[in-house]
Amino acid sequence: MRFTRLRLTGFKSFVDPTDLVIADGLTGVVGPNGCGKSNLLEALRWVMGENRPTAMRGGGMEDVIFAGTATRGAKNFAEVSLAIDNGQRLAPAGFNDSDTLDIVRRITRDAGSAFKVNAKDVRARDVQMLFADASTGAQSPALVRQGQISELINAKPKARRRILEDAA
Amino acid sequence: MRFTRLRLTGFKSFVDPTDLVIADGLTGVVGPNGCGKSNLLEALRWVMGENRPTAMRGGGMEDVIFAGTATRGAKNFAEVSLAIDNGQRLAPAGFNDSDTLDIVRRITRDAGSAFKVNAKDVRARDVQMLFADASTGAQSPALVRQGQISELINAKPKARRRILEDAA
Amino acid sequence: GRERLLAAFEQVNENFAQLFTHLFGGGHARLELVESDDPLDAGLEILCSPPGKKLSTLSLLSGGEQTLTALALIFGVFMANPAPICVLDEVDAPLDDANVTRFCDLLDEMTRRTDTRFLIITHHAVTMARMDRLFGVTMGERGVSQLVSVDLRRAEAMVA
Amino acid sequence: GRERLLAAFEQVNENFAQLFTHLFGGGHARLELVESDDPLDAGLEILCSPPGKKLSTLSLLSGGEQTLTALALIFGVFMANPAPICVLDEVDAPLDDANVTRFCDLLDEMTRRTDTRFLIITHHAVTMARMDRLFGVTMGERGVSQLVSVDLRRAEAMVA
Ligand SMILES: Nc1ncnc2c1ncn2[C@@H]1O[C@H](COP(=O)(O)OP(=O)(O)OP(=O)(O)O)[C@@H](O)[C@H]1O
Ligand SMILES: Nc1ncnc2c1ncn2[C@@H]1O[C@H](COP(=O)(O)OP(=O)(O)OP(=O)(O)O)[C@@H](O)[C@H]1O
Ligand SMILES: [Mg+2]
Ligand SMILES: [Mg+2]
Repeated sequence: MRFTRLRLTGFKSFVDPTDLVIADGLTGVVGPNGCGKSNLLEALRWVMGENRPTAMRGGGMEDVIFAGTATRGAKNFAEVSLAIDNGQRLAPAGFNDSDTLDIVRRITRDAGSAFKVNAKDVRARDVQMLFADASTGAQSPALVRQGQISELINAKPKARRRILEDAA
Repeated sequence: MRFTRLRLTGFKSFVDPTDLVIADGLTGVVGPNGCGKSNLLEALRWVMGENRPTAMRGGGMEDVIFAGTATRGAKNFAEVSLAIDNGQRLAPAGFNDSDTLDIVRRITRDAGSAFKVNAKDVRARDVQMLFADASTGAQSPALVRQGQISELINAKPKARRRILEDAA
Repeated sequence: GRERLLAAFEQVNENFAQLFTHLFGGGHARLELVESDDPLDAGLEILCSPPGKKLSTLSLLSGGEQTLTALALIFGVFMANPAPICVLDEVDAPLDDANVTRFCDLLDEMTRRTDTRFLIITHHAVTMARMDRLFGVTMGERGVSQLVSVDLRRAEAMVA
Repeated sequence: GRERLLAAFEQVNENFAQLFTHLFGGGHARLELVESDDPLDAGLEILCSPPGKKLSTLSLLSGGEQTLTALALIFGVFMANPAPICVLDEVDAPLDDANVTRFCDLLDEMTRRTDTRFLIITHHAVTMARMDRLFGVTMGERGVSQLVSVDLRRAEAMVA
């Protein structure tokens, strides 16, 4: 499974549809403070099924919807889609019969989140399982949030042990 | 009261007597990871009467004594002295009759800490009071440890309120 | 006790609000005492709105924005009761070059307004170039620290 | 459950020890399960000895040394079970230039050994110059983010 593209619409500061192409090797993401870099990682974890608002620096799940600025009104929904190349047919059963997997999550104000895989409605749990089977997911230790290394260093030993559980 | 010089002997990685001259304005301190920069701030807080080993990244108060390396043996004591220019006679009563104040703290293995001001033995409490009266001290909010800003940002509101108590 | 804390809060809040707007080149922020009517038992909440962005708590800001806001608070406290010595250990690590420059401008302003002596520990080339003098800490012999003077002009040439 | 955690611990410990010595150019380190005989309830302690320095817990190391050690642990876990995607958000902030270079060398090695795609968020000029491509995030319109391609050669010239 190769991740090929992350598309954000109305997700936090990415109000207009924005594509992040994910190619082989090392892709750098740069820019001034507050411009939206960390929001990209949050979008990836969100589409993979992250369900704790505090893990997205928010109070509630709707905090990821573009809240508006001095010159633009707030949006009514946020959507993130992740395109995955499945040419090698390594995806879990039930999702393994096409060359591409398109995973879409959309949240609408007062209506909650909806997930689709290749345009078919699925539950949050199905998406979480799909990524878990591929050794990734919102809790993957390979997704290191800003400040998370500090937390690991200062964590009590019992809290630190959880990083092993993600490897097991 | 102007701070003019910090001298370290056997304090953490500063085994040989080392003088840090403190002049007016902005003095930068640079160097590679692990070379001893943060140890300088710890020496300053220690000579001002810091009495919590955890605030010095240690388990016990003796952890500040040079512990030895592959090529040098451990030391038996650590000493830090702080030279203060008191030309304007602004020091607290009892310490206000000379041009310079020399504050010395020395810890000897298995014998604890001893404080002197201008060669006269004093208690830790006297030193802490001297600096508190001069709007400084080991807990001064103007002494910002590495990682302390992160702690302030992530602190619960009640813990954050303590920064106000140092200003009051 | 209580009156002194409230007086300190008012002074620090005023300083903090000014410093925030100064450091961010706009926007506004304020402190609030929350969770208790007794100031000695209350929490300190930080509400901030960087220029062009909605008002929110500190936790919703970016890493660099949080650091700049925390520096506005720390210096807000400092200005209420300036200390003779101020040491900042790598506080500029999460800041981009533009914000490091604003941080250094703030330090220059503090040296004009107070007699405080500053020790600034940093890895940032921009900060180094703004100092009045530089000391380097080295470990030529493993595990043993030494202090050396560093030529400022060499540091400035590096950033040019 | 218990056997899997212990097997993971053994594998990660081996990877971690190798990566630590590799990243520090010497020294040694190990992980230990502490505070309980039941691995599912134990704590993870990190004992490390950078080259020329005494063995101690992670808490006694410098900020940059702690970060490098934590990276050795994170990649030790990663190598035990490589993910298809790895995103690192400003993990290089506390590192000096020499250690940032070692961090980038480690990333290069990971791209050789795995098919993992990496997204590296950074403010560090040295890291930018080591990437295969760069995207810039901008906020031309206040509060609205946009993604643009950044010319790598310009970034490399900046570091030269
Ligand atoms: N729901 C939302 N609607 C609009 N804007 C939002 C929303 N949530 C967060 N933001 C904005 O996104 C910005 C944060 O972006 P982000 O944390 O990605 O910055 P960053 O590029 O990582 O910066 P740094 O380098 O400081 O870490 C904040 O300024 C915040 O105002
Ligand atoms: N009692 C001691 N005896 C000898 N060395 C010590 C002692 N205590 C600490 N050290 C050494 O001092 C070093 C830490 O120095 P310090 O934290 O000042 O580094 P730093 O220059 O601030 O680095 P960074 O840029 O990574 O923050 C450690 O490597 C540690 O081995
Ligand atoms: Mg960020
Ligand atoms: Mg340090």
